[in-house]
Amino acid sequence: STDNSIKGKYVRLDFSASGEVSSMTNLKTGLKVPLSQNFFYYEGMTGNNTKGEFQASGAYIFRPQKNEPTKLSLKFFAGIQRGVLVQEAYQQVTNWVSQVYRIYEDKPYVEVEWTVGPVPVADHIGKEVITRYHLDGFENKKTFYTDANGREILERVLNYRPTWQLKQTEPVAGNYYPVNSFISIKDTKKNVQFTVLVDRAQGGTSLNEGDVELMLHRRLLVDDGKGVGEALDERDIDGKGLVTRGTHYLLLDSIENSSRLYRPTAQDIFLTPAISFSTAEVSPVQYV
Amino acid sequence: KEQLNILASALGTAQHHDAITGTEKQAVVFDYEERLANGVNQVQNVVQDVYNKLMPKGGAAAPEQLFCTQLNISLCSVTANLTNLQVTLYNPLAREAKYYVRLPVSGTKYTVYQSDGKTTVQNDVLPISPGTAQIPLPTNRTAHFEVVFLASVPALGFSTYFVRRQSTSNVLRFQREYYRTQV
Repeated sequence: STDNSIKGKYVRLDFSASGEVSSMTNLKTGLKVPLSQNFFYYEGMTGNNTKGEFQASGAYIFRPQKNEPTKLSLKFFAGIQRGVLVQEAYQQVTNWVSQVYRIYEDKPYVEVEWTVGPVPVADHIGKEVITRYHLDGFENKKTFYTDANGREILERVLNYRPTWQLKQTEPVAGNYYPVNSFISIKDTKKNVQFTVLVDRAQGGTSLNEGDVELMLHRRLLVDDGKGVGEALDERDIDGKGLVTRGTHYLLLDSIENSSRLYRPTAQDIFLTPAISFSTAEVSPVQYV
Repeated sequence: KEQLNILASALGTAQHHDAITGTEKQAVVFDYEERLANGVNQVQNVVQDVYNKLMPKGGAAAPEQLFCTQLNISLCSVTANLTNLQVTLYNPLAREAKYYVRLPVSGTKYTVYQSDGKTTVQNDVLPISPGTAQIPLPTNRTAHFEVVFLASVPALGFSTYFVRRQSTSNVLRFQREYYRTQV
């Protein structure tokens, strides 16, 4: 098929011929934006005592070695599945990173299920894996929004603090903020808001215009010297690095409509139904 | 109350800043995990008690409720091989919830009935994603598909859906497009 898109009643996602996301459309309003998404990793700072740069990246401290992360290019597009209720597209990025894009017929969001790990460290480089959504031509004017534990929404401005004169010494980490429920960017000229809801607290930022960046998984080899006394190198019982899986929910709408979407969606994510099963060997009618 | 308190206590312990942010030592991680798992196991008994109470007086007790804590990686020994399953959902929201249920299964054709036991609801059967399939597990997967259906659950209430496997069929009920593009 040449139709590289998945859609439901409310949203559509298009993919390029090579399987990378190319655009997102709100089918209710007709709003369409060019969208790309890639995985990267920052190399964790190991520290250097002789140069006075002892502070390593670790459990307490995020401190990348370089300000530009290394890109993990898409290895292959593993196809699309179309059901009546759900459509899915599969991406394999590396041997240790994969992703499913999923659109349910009746939901206004794109569900992105990412799987990362075990992060390879045989090269003795600690890695901090991020995903970066990018809307080309989007002007959020160095401003993005994060929530405070799902309550107040706080405006974050790149390299700026509202109550003191900031001398920025960490161009990446100094712009990372807690994302408990969601992170969003707004283009007031085009009246577009792009929102990413998370299923767990993560770190997030918007370092470039049109970017939403979220930290997914960290595996580091050096203790940051802040008290834990161990490197952030969590392993399973067999000694292998952890595989982590989580979900992002992407929403696209006008600025005035967005909160009507992200607030109920955040509730649905936080308080999902509790599922239990039983196996009584009776017919449904008898059971009722 | 005693059973609930085991989870409440574990969650209280996990309010420590090291547990919240992940700055605890690995041995402490294991300890938090054990406490939380014990708490969750106890709360599953409480769920059973609640459903027993909701059954009509003088009638049978609710069937034994079974739980799957690894549905996020499409693992559930309960759903994997069964041909006749009741799925009960409790909605903690104070409004109706529309929730897409995904259950790992080994068959390819299922019928899902609503809580009246008569009306069928649409379902899809999809293969589990390639990314899920490659997650290393201690044992082999028995479920290679997922059945998906939309459940509607009333505010602060529960619904039961009935999932029945149809006679074995290799005809998958979805349109499959498979193309691998090397980049």
